[in-house]
Amino acid sequence: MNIFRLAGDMTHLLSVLVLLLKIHTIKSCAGISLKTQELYAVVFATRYLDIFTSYISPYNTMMKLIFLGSSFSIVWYMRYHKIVRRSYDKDQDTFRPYILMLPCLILALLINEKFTFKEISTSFFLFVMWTFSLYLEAVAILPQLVMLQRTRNIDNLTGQYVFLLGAYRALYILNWIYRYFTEEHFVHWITWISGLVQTLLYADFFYYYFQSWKNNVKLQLPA
Amino acid sequence: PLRQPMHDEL
Repeated sequence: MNIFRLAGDMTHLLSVLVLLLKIHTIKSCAGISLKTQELYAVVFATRYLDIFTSYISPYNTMMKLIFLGSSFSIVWYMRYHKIVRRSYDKDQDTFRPYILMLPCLILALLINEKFTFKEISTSFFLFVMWTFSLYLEAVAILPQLVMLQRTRNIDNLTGQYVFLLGAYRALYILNWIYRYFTEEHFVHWITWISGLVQTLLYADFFYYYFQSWKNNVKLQLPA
Repeated sequence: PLRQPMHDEL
């Protein structure tokens, strides 16, 4: 564990807590994309399939349970909670998740690390699911970014949520650089490239978020 | 059995 990775995990945790805070306290999910939340639930479900078989540390298991629990409860709130669901604007959330999931699944079948880790006991299925979750996480924010462009006035909590979600993967990139230089043969192109793509997708959001913070004006993304 | 080193990350 290094400071970049711990900071990344805490930022990720904070993003989830900000969203849960928004939904649970003001009982509103205005401006939040249900499609992105559902994609994230799939990301965690497919990434943590081995939560009960491969134990790493109390921290690791606890964080996995938190991410699984929070992502599924956010989806539940937005779909079934009688008050929250009313504030969900499905006409603005029109991105079709399958056009993201299918290519990621095909790509995971074609390009995964199973071939370099032949001696590993992990089953091919787990490898493919884990790789699928990496690719899917890289693009899972797209429905939310599209929705932000359509939503004229983005409220602060939503803006902070997206910012923290983007920042966590940027911190992970620093973690991978750190681990590359401190641990021999720590090379994971698949994770690095998908993590880089994920962070680059936030580039324009970061720019407008920084501008709104610097000029102290409301955050707005150009349509 | 050996575990994929990458799996130690979330």
